[in-house]
Amino acid sequence: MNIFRFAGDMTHLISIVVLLLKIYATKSCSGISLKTQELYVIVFLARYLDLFTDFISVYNTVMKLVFIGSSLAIVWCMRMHRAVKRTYDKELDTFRHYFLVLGSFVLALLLHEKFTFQEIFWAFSIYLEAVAILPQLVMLQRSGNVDNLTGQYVFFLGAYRAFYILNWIYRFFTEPHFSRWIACLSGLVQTAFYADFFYYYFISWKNNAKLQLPA
Amino acid sequence: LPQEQGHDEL
Repeated sequence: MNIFRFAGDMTHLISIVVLLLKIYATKSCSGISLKTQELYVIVFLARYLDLFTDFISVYNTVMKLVFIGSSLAIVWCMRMHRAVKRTYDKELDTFRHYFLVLGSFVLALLLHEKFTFQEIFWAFSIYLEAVAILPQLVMLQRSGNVDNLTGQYVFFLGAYRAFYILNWIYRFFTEPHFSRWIACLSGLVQTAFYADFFYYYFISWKNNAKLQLPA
Repeated sequence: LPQEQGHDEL
């Protein structure tokens, strides 16, 4: 594992901690898209079907369990916790996320590394992760004002993707047979979705102002 | 060279 991959995993972890912190400390999930969070649950469950069949390392196994557990906890809070669920901005979270699930699954049936149950679900999870942030980004755009922790959450998620791209570049030059075009292309698409957000994030940071997205 | 075993990224 190289430093970029590790930095990517850590920023991913930080994003989840920031989100859990926001929900726990403020007892509020305003500005957070339940649809994006539900998509992440599907992404992790579909991708980590290999938990019981392929052992890579203790690190990988622990991280997989943390990602599954934390995404389930977030969705549980937003749906079941009495105080938290009242703060959910349902009317702003109207993205038709079922289409993303359906589209990703069809794409996985067409484009995959091997035609096996696990590999189809792995490819599905890669495609779905690439678009899972869309309901969240649309929600941010709609509300215009982004509270601090929500902004940090999306920032760290985007940083995670950026580090994974650096990780692939590094692996491409250091590993003789590194070719994983499904993950790399999907990763590029996914990171591109954050470009707009990053632009406004850095402007607000430079001006030391509250993050605001144009309508 | 050995084939990659499974997906090693998260």
